[in-house]
Amino acid sequence: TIKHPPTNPPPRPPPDARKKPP
Amino acid sequence: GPIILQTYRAIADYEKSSSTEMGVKAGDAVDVVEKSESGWWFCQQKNRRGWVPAAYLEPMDGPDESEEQEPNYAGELHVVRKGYTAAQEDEISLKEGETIEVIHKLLDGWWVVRKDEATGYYPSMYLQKAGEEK
Repeated sequence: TIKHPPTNPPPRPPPDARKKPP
Repeated sequence: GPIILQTYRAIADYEKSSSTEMGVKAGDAVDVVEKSESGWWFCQQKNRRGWVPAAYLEPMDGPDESEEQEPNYAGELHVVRKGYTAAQEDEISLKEGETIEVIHKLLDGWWVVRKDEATGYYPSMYLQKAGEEK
């Protein structure tokens, strides 16, 4: 069974690894 | 028939911070089992499984634009349910109770919001559509 997702916001990767620039 | 899972690749190392999460290394291929609206995706890799932040994953077969919503520059009113202080340059700091406009809902759990003249990314799980009960 899949448990509930964590209740904290999912972290974002460091800017230089980001797939899409802001 | 068999269930075909979407395969994604990790764009950076992620170290898990709780037991239900799964850590990944940059370049790892993982199968996505469930995409939670929170931006946490339940993934599996061989015999490992757990939640991974969607922002660390990119589709193996080109961009997955079909699932991505278009920006709505008119904005959709939301109320801040929980304050958050920006940790990166492109994020925005907001306080609980503030009313803001959501202009782009992204699947990774970080939405683009506008408050007065400022825009930035904010955790979607801390926002609530204006006029709706929690």
